[in-house]
Amino acid sequence: GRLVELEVENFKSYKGRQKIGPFKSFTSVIGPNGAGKSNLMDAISFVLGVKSAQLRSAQLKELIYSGRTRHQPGEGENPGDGDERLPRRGYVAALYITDDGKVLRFMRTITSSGSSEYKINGKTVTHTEYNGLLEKQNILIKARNFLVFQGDVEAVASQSARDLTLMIEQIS
Amino acid sequence: GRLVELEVENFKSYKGRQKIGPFKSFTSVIGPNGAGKSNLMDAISFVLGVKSAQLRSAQLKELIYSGRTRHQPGEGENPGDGDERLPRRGYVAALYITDDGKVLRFMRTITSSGSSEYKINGKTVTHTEYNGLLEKQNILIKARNFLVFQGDVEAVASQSARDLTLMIEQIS
Amino acid sequence: RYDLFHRAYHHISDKIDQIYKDLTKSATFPLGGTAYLSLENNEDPYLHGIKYHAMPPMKRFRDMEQLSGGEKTVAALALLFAIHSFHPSPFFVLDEVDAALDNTNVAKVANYIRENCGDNFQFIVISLKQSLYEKAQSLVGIYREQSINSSQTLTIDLEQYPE
Amino acid sequence: RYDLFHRAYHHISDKIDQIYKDLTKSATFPLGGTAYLSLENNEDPYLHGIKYHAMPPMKRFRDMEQLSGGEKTVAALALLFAIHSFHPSPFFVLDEVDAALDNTNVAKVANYIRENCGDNFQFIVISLKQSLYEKAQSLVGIYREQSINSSQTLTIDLEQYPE
Ligand SMILES: Nc1ncnc2c1ncn2[C@@H]1O[C@H](COP(=O)(O)OP(=O)(O)OP(=O)(O)O)[C@@H](O)[C@H]1O
Ligand SMILES: Nc1ncnc2c1ncn2[C@@H]1O[C@H](COP(=O)(O)OP(=O)(O)OP(=O)(O)O)[C@@H](O)[C@H]1O
Ligand SMILES: [Mg+2]
Ligand SMILES: [Mg+2]
Repeated sequence: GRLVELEVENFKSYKGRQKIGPFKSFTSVIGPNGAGKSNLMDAISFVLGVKSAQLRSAQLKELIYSGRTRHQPGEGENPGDGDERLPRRGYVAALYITDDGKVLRFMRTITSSGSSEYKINGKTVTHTEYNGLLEKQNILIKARNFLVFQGDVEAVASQSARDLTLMIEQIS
Repeated sequence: GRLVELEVENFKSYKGRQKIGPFKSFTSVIGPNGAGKSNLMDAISFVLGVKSAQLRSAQLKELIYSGRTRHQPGEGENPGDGDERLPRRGYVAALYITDDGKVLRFMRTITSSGSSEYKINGKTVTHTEYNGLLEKQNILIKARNFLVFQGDVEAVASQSARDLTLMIEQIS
Repeated sequence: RYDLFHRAYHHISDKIDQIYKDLTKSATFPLGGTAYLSLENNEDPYLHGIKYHAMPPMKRFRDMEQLSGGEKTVAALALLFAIHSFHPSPFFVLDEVDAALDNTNVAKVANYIRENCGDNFQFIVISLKQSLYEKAQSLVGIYREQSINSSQTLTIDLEQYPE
Repeated sequence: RYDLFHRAYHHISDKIDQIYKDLTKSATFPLGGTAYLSLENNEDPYLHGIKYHAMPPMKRFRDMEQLSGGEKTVAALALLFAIHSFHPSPFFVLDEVDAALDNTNVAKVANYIRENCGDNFQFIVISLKQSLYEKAQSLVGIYREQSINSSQTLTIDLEQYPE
């Protein structure tokens, strides 16, 4: 199978709803420092079920687009000081096509209460069902050997013998 | 003051005696992966008194040039299997000129017993004297804020508030 | 469980050397380097670890810790691709893995990706280096739209333009 | 000891913003970003920590952890140069600090170094990027001499060649 397109809504630095893609067999993501490249990788990781701690955020709420000023010296926390109401929800959806041509739309939403909601082709499912379908496509979030976050690549080669055993065990 | 030139003998990947430099106010060190650029930084750090643990080596002996094969599968540890006798000593010397034009030649040797020997302008001194003279030149190895090793730069910005206090305390 | 682990270990161990060679071979060193896995304790790999060894072309054997930044990156990619070959996930997302690579190694990695990508092995590679992204089939360009304080994207299909 | 610490803190705190502005200003954002230090506890900085805050140009304020890789690198260099200004060591050795920087930021860092280096402030910068090392006054080229299994160097004085 393959990832065809991503749709994000109010995810990290991506304001509003945006379609990103299509992705080919070899797609490169480019842009200046701070543009939002790693945030795109965070969006892909998020929709696959990766926890927020791995996405440079302490909690899910921090993944929602926030355009306003925080702790600016002297300024209060008054939420109204932004020029627009801040979104309280956000989602990422991934359009995926299986080897036999079936279209699967994986969608993970951050609700206004700060929890996750999972949908496949529009139908709400549990996290276990969602993850089960991903595993059928050989997308093993537990092992995560196919996601290399910024700055992590060298550590893969110098990990301890113990860690390497664990990594191989998770994919076996 | 400023660093004018370096002389290395059997230090890491530098075989035999080599002079490196001169260094100008802005000198860039270039070359392919694995050529020996970071080893040059290790040589500069070593001659200033930085410990081997910071130089990617468990002990001083590992800093001496070793051209032979180690755990090659199936080969014994026979030191004779290299085509030449391996050096058992090595040193780094730094030629430094102070603001008022005095020439100081700092030299640190790894002896065959694996310990360090310090010399200034040819005269053997203790580590304390050696370090004292460096501190007079504002070269504070304890703080090390002027040496940024490969891969460490981002961590400077995201260090904990506690660590930042320590860093500033060491230079005050 | 034990069997599964062993199968995975032997599969990866068989593949790793060739993948590392593909990533390190060049005109000067047509054979490339050498890489292999070894078990710290042959009896029971579960309780002990698996050690990874990689030697760049024409270099003596050293511990992984002695390799340079760029050499470690290449060794890491070889390991990741070897592990992938056992249980292939449909795609890889790599974020600036080329940061420590010199231009020669960037080109080798780009060629490896180009040769190995396909319908069932997709690569999404974030990079700042032209010598990498110019080899892709398509680009997703991300920029910051200052007026609305948001990231925006645009997609460019490189296959439309002849090399 | 308390006084010394305070003197250092206030000196660095005064300098950091201008240095960060010098490293981040551009034609589009002539003012550059904003950077400052704050004490977690005003009474006794010894017992508590010093927090560093940096905001790239025209970006809202966020925790240091939210900055991108390249933004963190620039913030880190500003802090290092500000700390240096209090107790200036005669030279800096920087090993591939430009790895996460895009070409625009590499040029800014190269210009900053070129403008601030001098008899008492020497920079030795290891880099793989031409847009950085082409700005140096001299180059130390390191290569591996395969026949004798050793690193070798050669020095090139760039000031002899007109730009
Ligand atoms: N919840 C959020 N809302 C709005 N902006 C955010 C949010 N979280 C992070 N950001 C912003 O996103 C920017 C970082 O983006 P990202 O890390 O994707 O950059 P990048 O393109 O990977 O850059 P680099 O090349 O330096 O790695 C930061 O400037 C940060 O302030
Ligand atoms: N004691 C030693 N004797 C001989 N060679 C050594 C010794 N210690 C390290 N080396 C070799 O030095 C090489 C690494 O050099 P170094 O880390 O300086 O490379 P580099 O130029 O910084 O590369 P990169 O651009 O990838 O960071 C390794 O290949 C290693 O095997
Ligand atoms: Mg990034
Ligand atoms: Mg290096």
